[in-house]
Amino acid sequence: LPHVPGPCDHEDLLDGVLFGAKYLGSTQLLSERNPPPSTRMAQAQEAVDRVKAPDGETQPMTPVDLFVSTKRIKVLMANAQEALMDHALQTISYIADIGPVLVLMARRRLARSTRPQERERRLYKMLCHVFHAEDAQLIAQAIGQAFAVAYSQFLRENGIDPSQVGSRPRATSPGHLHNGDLDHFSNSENCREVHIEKRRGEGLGVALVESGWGSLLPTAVIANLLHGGPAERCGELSIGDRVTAINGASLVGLPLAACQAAIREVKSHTAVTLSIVHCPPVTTAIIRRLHSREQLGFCVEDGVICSLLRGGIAERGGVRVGHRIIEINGQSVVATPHARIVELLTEAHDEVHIRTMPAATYRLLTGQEQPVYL
Amino acid sequence: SALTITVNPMEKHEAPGRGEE
Repeated sequence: LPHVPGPCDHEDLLDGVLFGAKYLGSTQLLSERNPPPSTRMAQAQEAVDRVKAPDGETQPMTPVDLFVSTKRIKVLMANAQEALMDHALQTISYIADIGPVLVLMARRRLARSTRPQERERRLYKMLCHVFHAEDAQLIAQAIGQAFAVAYSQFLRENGIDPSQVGSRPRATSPGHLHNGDLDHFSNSENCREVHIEKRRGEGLGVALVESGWGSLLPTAVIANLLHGGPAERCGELSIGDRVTAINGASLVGLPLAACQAAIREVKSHTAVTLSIVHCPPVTTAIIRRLHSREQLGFCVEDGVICSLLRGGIAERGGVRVGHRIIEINGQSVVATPHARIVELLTEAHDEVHIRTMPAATYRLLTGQEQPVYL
Repeated sequence: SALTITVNPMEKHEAPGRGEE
């Protein structure tokens, strides 16, 4: 393990360290996914304001032990050692210390909102636990150290050298950001409304796949069109098109199953309007890698991108999870063994051009999978 | 007193929608 500065021994953090504190209470807040530091500060202050008793009133407090390890954070009753709260470390979004007060922010599942504008903003429920401890700062430092140790373990497990992360400048100049998608999606000429006439009870005749995590426009993608079906007959749809709305209801950010359900729901209609962004089935990512020692920032399994380092050169270049690599620097790799693809990628430097398509689309186009038409 | 925020670096790797109930 690399040395991570902090008040604890790494070995101790793996097993777990206990700190005495007084539990003041908990509250819940709604939060964006990765709020800026100023928002986090306001959230921590808000949590303290809600939990703290007003001046002049007695503050209810429960003596507890905070158990901190690289896997979990638990709040234990001081005497009984019974767990009051138990959170996996990766669900702790952040911690705040304000003088003798410590605030722990645990992310809960995505708040399912029925209001479309909130769904677009992807609000998360945050559970905020507030504690009082004379050494709140020390506890915060120990939790910060546990974050760093767990993070470096995670990077190693994913084949990324932790010394390469964070040591180089985080965000390079916008000039180094390639994202063909950004130009494409912002060009209104690529967006259109497609009207499809059909018989009542007839399906649209489209197969959908996910655009993939990391996509700038997370929504359903047309993977196939049923021959002779209403979608194909209208002549305005092609494989790769993003479906952003159906009869005016947005599909952006919804899980694939929800997009499919929305399309099934219009089976009884005789006319349907799809809002689409016309996209080619294959996308190009351009990774600027100064030398072949620099981490590419993604993992490949059998030609499919299975994970992506946030902020890495691959993500900035437009690479996304769930896509199959079709070409590397103009060379087709569809029939290339995994080991050779890895070799090609590790050798590549300067400007690496990678052409990809959603793996599910690829499987449908090559007949490895049968399309399910909606 | 000063307010210090320590963000979990894992946060940026978490797939959307993850968390604990």
